[in-house]
Amino acid sequence: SLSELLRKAVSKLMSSTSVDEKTLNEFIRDIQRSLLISDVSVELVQKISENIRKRAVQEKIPTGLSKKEHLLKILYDELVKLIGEEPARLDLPKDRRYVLMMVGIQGFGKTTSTAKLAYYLKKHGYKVGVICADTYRPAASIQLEQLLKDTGIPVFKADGIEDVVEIVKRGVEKFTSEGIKTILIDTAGRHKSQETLMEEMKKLQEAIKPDEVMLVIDAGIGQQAGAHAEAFHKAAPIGSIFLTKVDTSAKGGGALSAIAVTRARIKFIGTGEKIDEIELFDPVGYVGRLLG
Amino acid sequence: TQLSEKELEKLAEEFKLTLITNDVALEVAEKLGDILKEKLAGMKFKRFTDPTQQIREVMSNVIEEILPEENNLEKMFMEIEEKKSREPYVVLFVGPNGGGKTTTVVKFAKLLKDRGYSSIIAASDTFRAGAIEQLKKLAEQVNVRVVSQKYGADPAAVAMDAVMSAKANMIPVVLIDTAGRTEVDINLLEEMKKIKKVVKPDKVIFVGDALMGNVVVEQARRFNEYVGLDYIILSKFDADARGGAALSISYVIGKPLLLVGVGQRLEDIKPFNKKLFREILLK
Ligand SMILES: Nc1nc2c(ncn2[C@@H]2O[C@H](COP(=O)(O)OP(=O)(O)OP(=O)(O)O)[C@@H](O)[C@H]2O)c(=O)[nH]1
Ligand SMILES: Nc1nc2c(ncn2[C@@H]2O[C@H](COP(=O)(O)OP(=O)(O)OP(=O)(O)O)[C@@H](O)[C@H]2O)c(=O)[nH]1
Ligand SMILES: [Mg+2]
Ligand SMILES: [Mg+2]
Repeated sequence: SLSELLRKAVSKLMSSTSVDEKTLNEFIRDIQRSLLISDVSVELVQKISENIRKRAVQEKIPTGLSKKEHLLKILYDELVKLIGEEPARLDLPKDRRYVLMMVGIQGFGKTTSTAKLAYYLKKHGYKVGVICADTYRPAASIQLEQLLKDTGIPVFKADGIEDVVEIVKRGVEKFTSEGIKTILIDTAGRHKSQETLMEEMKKLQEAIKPDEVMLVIDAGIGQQAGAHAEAFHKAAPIGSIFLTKVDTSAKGGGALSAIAVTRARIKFIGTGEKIDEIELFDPVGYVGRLLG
Repeated sequence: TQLSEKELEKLAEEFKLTLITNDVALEVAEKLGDILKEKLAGMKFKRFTDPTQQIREVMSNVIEEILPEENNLEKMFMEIEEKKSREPYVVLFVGPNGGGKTTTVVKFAKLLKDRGYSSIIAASDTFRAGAIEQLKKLAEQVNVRVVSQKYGADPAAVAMDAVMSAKANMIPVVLIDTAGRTEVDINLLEEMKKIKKVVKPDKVIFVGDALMGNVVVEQARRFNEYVGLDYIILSKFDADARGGAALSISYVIGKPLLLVGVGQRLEDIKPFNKKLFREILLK
């Protein structure tokens, strides 16, 4: 469980004999180092540290808890406030149309994750179709088609149309007429300094009004995660996060900043390059990696 | 006067935090903080004057000493020129998934072309969906030939194919694009090692993503351990990257930063500018 895991991660605190000012400072210092190595933003680390210090000093220790257990509980609360304590559940409706748009920075794993999610949903009984709305990347639709080639999941692509809104409208129309209810849209990579691309995403979201906009984030992202997520969220409100490349040595702390600015939860993680390397997000695993 | 221990500690903390905010890995920022303390500890400051400017200069020097040297691109062009009438100059590109290798390889081919050197690109990513088609379409934009086989082919075999073709056609440079791989996948690290062993490239270039944080330390270490890196190229600098990854990589494996990618067009690549980096890192 999350609390057992926290206890293990903060074992130094548990082995000390008392919680005086010095121990509290060392505890906070250790937490800060772990979080910073895990790419949590400096701003968020300072905020969490302040909250731990303030509550440790001000709060009355809940009955039945030792001073140490109280500190652990505070840390637990701070992390759960951001990422939630329940594992993600598959909550997409099966019986009505559901349009999910994947967005994110170049190379972070959108196309691969779109294919993974499509296959995952199909295996769980959804009628899925994928629209390639990336008109920039050479062979983007070919990449999607190759990823999905043994799954029977149809891919709708541009074939001469330049306008992404037009592509998606036609794709949704075609899939709907074929009885496909769950439609995933792969979009081009973009970042906050590319105004034209951010504007395109905004126009696409406003014209199509997808049921969900999922932000794809590379677990290795550093201190710029929050700023980028904020820009995406301003242009097209983010409903959920797909954290990729969790199978590397990256701890994914950047995702916390993305969560903080979008209020979205992480729904899925990518654990490799193959189409079945996708899992529902589990906060216990995530916090375990975060606190090393 | 000299700075007190308390003042030194405060300055080191500020310096560390600035570096970390600019994406320098924690272990590197801590080491640089220690170096700053050592340098400042010995210094004497004039009484009644504001030491800020002097301190800033010391911080700038600490970074300056770690950042790699410039002008490696010119050195490389000289080597290519020297070798061109004898046999092809072979460059192997490796790096993590999605870091910008394929785009960078074609950008590099364009750089060479603008300098008067033709090249052949080996499509040695025989694994990822759409990799061969993506490379071919990019290369078409600058009229550079791609040598490829089927998906699933041996990457080293495709590379040797390209080298043979370059030899037969007197083409001076061969650029090898490989599949993305993680620093924890032993099989793929071994595969990369084998490609180098078979192909014997003149240079191995690591292409990484400037937006990445602490993971670049492990990436640089492991890739360097398995295949020996000659140069680093960091892409996506146009995405408001602060450049800390460059400092981290330089500190950890000491290999020069050759170029930085500053966009998705094939002309969007620039030589590494030390002064610009120093300024960005100290913001
Ligand atoms: N190791 C690992 N690699 C991944 C994962 N997800 C995606 N990748 C790889 O990351 C690279 C980039 O993935 P893409 O799906 O092309 O990324 P993208 O965001 O669509 O890229 P653009 O469309 O160019 O913006 C590919 O080599 C993928 O195989 C993951 O969970 N783990
Ligand atoms: N903004 C920006 N995007 C870049 C830059 N370099 C590459 N990209 C984009 O990043 C994405 C991934 O680039 P690729 O060249 O496919 O990366 P890769 O390392 O070959 O990826 P894999 O082969 O899948 O591991 C593409 O959308 C590129 O257009 C850059 O300097 N700036
Ligand atoms: Mg894509
Ligand atoms: Mg590639």
